[in-house]
Amino acid sequence: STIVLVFEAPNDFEFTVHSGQKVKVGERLGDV
Amino acid sequence: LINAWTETPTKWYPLPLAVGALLLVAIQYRKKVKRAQKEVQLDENGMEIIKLKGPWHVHVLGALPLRNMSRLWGYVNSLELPVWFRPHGLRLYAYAFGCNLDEIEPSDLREYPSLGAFFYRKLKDGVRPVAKAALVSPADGTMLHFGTVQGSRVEQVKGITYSLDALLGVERPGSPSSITSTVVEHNRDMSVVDDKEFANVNGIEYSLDQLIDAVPKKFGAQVDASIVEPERSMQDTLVHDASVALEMGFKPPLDKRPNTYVRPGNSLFFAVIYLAPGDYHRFHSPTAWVVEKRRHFMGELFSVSPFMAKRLENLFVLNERVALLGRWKYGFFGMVPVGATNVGSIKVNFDKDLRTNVRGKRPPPGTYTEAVYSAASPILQGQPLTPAEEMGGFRLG
Repeated sequence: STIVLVFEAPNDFEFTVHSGQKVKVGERLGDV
Repeated sequence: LINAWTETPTKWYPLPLAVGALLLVAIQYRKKVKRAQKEVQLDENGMEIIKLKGPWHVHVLGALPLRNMSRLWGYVNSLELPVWFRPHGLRLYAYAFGCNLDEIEPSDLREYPSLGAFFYRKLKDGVRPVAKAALVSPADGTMLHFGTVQGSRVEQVKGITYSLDALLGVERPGSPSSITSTVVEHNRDMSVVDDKEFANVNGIEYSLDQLIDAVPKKFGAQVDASIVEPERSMQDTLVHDASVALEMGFKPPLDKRPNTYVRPGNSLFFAVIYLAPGDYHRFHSPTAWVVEKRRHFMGELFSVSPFMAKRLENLFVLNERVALLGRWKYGFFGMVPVGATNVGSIKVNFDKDLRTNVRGKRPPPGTYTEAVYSAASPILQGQPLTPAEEMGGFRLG
């Protein structure tokens, strides 16, 4: 199963993860 | 062999002209097929026609009755296991798929009647701390891909894209995209709420109008539901909705804007998280947001493993999925749980009417049924969710 997120955010929004990284519920994915 | 390799003389023959011509034809044909696969075909409404594209083994998979197989898988895994067997069987499963048994609730494996129940297990309180960030992970899994949406195309893997409109659906009058539209009624009585009560409940010196500029004074009149949820009091509901409103810096609904609309200075971003079979399979809210509507796209149930994502184009717009659309403090926000062969059932806690992976004739690809959640919170015009609040999950079959 997969979850796709699509969202509008300011141009300076940055993901704080990298492809292939294991993540858990509540873990930081990105921030402005 | 060594002698044959070293001593046999090499003798070159000219190829017949016909063989060379055939080779050129084959190369041209291969180029044409690849070009056709990359071309986007549109229907009379300008919507992309979603078709199965990929190497031959993808087409073999496409010929299998994946939905029936998925339902059979779900049925088999819902069968009750003997109590004596449960700890051994589930421990073996946990070992094989890397499940952490220390964080599950209940921790006694004998309390899980079937593998399906274990698959949809809960976690103990506090084992998933919530980061202070604009966006947090909605699930346990692997970050497959992320980036910005370019020209209304979302990148599935490097070099393979799919249409954003096909993923989320678009509203076009007269188009076959929208089959039915219903208002999901919620068991909340909001008709008696007023500014005073709101302030009292929150114990703070502000009124609802001060908090939210765009609140209509007579909002209570628009509500259909009249039964208060027994497990959730009016007070809890108000506090919950107010916390979402405060956190997202409440803005009124976004009207019917196309999916590609963004405010000046903003961009559309995407992220794809893959849940492996051993992962905790409930999903949570990735931020403070309001879900205004859901669109259920019935579709295929291909595997969504990274292996398939690299080979099957349009995978996420071919598969059955539930697009939850709404807004957060920066504008549009969408979350799309996508089903797969083993997990065709998508559950959304605040939408009791939603049924996925059901038997029966499927509508054409790209069509969907829609429900709006405006009755959930007349103030916020949707279902408010706090960061990491449980939203639903994937079930076997």
